[in-house]
Amino acid sequence: TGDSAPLKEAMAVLQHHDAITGTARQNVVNDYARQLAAGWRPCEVLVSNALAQLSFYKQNFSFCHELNISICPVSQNSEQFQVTVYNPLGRKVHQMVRLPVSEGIFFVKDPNGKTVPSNVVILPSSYSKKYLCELVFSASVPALGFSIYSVVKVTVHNSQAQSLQASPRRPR
Amino acid sequence: SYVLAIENEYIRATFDSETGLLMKIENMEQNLSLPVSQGFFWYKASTGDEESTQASGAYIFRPSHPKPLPVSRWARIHQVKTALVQEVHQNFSAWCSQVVRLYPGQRHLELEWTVGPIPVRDNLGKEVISRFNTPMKTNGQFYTDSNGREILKRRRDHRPTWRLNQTEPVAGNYYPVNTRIYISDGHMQLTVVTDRSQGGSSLKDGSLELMVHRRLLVDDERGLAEPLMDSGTGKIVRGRHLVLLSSVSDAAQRHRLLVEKEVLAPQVVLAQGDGSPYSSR
Repeated sequence: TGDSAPLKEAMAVLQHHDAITGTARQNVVNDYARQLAAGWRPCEVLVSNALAQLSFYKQNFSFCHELNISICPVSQNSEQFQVTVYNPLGRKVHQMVRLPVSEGIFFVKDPNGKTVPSNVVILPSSYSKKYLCELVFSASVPALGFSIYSVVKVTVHNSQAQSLQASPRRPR
Repeated sequence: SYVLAIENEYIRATFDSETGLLMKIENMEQNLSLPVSQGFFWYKASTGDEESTQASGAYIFRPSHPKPLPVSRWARIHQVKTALVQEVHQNFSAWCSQVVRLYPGQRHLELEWTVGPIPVRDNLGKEVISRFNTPMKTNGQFYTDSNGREILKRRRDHRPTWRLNQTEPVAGNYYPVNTRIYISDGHMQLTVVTDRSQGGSSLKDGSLELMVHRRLLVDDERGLAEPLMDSGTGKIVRGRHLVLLSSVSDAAQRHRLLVEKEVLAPQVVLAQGDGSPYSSR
């Protein structure tokens, strides 16, 4: 069962200036982090349930909290995955989606099944001497709605991946 | 020596190939060009002086000198250019780097900075800023927002309702920035949109700065009883500054839409495989 109340409560506690400006003692900061993490977990279930109901498809949704530092186990380890982009604004937006991936060639299809231009960008890592690969594509998302994009990695075995198995679904 | 630039149909950002620093921003749509030098600096935190025993701490920002020191005078750079993104990676030091990024169709320049862990082995507390220097004549004025709503005019060393005796030339001119800060010369406007609340100021005409990270060794004795010191090796912070250069008449529309998109950003959720049909019944 999903629940947004624990996150609301954690956010209410974190309105205090100690949480915003860093004027809290270390043990209090640790507790703020604990409350946020505990609040987010049932909220993820709530979002998953909402997406399942709106898209009519039940999925094991993954939330990548470390996308800003190019860590996302699903996109890095999967040959095929779906990207749901939700737009909370009351107008249509175009958003550049960046996902860390393993080295390779990828095909991205929009909700109407059309292939969208994508690039795999090879970047120097800030943390190690290794290079990172990031898949970049532009997503178009309707006002207060979501779009589901399908991504397939092309390997020797599925070089005919042009006919993507993942069935795209229209934006809602 | 050659000129390094990234550009799309609206913006061109030029870098000095000798120093690796941002040198110029051009709005090609409105035919505007502004020399902009951007880099990272740090203020040495005060631990108290002859005038006051007040130290810089969690509650108090009090640098010991008004002039900050550069993290580095040059950056090692790496350029990435594809059809969908152009980036210049700037490495200032082992603890400070930045990616300057431009996507097609984008009317702003994206600066993604990574700062930390701030070294304190030299026993100096540090307050790190990103500073933009331009030749704009701003007449001591700059603008910051109030909770993303009303934009307030700020005047250096001045308060609108009383005669100010400025005793802190840096901190006394710092203001909260919730979503944006800008400077203008009446003709063009340089706006920086933040992804989080920060402190910001314009300490010289044409200059604009935002504090991005701090690490201090002394408690400011305001009740916390702990210095603003991360346990362990220290925190690494990553954030973004979105830079808009436009005519004054056009600026408000642009930064309002951009801030909306930044604050209510699209959310990405991933799923493996195809899933199974679902009905709420």
